[in-house]
Amino acid sequence: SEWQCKSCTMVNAASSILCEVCERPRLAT
Amino acid sequence: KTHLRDLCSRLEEAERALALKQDLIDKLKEEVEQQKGSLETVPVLTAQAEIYKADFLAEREAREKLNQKKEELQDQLNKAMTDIERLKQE
Amino acid sequence: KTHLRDLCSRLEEAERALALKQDLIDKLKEEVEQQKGSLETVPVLTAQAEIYKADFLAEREAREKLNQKKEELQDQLNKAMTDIERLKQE
Repeated sequence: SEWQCKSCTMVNAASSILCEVCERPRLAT
Repeated sequence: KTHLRDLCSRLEEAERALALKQDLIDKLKEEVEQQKGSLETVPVLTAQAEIYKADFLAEREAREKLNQKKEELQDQLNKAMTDIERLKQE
Repeated sequence: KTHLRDLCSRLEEAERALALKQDLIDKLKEEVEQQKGSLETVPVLTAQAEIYKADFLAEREAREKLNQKKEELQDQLNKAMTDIERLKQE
């Protein structure tokens, strides 16, 4: 499923490992 | 099948990302070390400024004392010259 | 099936490792910024030390000149006192 970056709130596609905008990983705090 | 292919590509991407993040970590650690080197000069410069300040204040105090002594000598000399003039008159 | 499960767990692990590296990157970036703040004092301290050094040298030069003047006055006073003694004798 899609996931939202905790840092820049960008909603990323399920397949992306890093946030499209700030390049932080999905599980980053 | 597609799910398998998708997982593979994501795993590859994750491993590439790990390598890039590690490079960034190495670069940042190097930067921190370099800055630590420059920061070591801060206490040295602080001590140097303090020493020059103390030397400056000591010199200024010595000069003020010397100036006072010079004024006294100037007064004594002026008085002596007046005495000499008077004695020459007599 | 097992291959799929194996890929999933490796992907999970890679993503957890990415999060840990990101935490370290955040911490290192913060340390770099803090050190940058402290490094800004280096040019200020350098300038301060230079200013105190210049002031110290100027004071010392002034004191040396004053000392020379004081010596001259002392000589002139000694000479004047001798003259007074001589005039008193006459």
